[in-house]
Amino acid sequence: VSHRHPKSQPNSLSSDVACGQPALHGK
Amino acid sequence: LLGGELTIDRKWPWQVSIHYAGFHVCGGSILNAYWVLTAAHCFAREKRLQTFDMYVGITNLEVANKHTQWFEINQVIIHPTFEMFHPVGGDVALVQSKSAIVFSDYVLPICLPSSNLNLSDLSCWTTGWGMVSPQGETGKDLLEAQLPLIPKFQCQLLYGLTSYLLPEMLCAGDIKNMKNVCEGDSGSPLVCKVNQTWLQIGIVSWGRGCAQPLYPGVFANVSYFLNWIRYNMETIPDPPQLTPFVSSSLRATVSSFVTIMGSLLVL
Repeated sequence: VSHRHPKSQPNSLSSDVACGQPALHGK
Repeated sequence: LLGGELTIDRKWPWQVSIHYAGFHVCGGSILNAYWVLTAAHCFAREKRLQTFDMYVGITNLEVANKHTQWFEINQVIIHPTFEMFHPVGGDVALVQSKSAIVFSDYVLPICLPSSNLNLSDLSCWTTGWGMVSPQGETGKDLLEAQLPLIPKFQCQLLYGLTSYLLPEMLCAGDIKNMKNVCEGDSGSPLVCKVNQTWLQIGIVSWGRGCAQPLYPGVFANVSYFLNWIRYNMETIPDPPQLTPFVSSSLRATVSSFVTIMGSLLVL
């Protein structure tokens, strides 16, 4: 489980992870 | 997806595959630990909810891996205007999982946009396991395609008066490169990158065929349904969780049984 997502996203509906932030970024 | 390309693990971690009777029927997107956003028409026909299930953390539908999670569905909330003002109008549904989705680098929620997001000059992509050709070929791998947004008036001109577009709909497609959404992509997200964060602005909904470049894909505009989405997610409680439970009488019976077995072993 990822632990790197702070609860700081204004658009997030999740309580424990940031939304829309994949760990892998496509080139 | 027509004209889509193979994607890789972790790139679109909010992607969901909704299955009916063991077969992929629609896509969806993770909003939080219990809620998945998809198209209402995925559940339009009368079907038993128990026959549906969902997979997350998967790209090849034939190969579940250690990051793949499987979920049964607790309930589906269909938008109240579904099919009311248009054959595919109000094409939004919220699916509540029976158990919580566990987040990882392979499984993450997508953000919802603000209601006043400016859609001009956005880089938008869609993903899905839908048909890869108009002949009905399907692939097992998740595909991705960059789809430019098409202005509403232009999209309405292309579709003509027989297929009118509601304000709640938006269009996207790559006419030049023949990229479009197709059957089986329904419910999948259309996402755009804004300030290094991916926002879901659309839900794959309908179109006239897949391979006719003059007919772009039509998506439910997520911004239009924000209040409904948030209201339901905030007011509907999480499903009851099954916890190990042994009644006092059963516990006494089990205890007696264990004692007797222990005595027998000693003897």
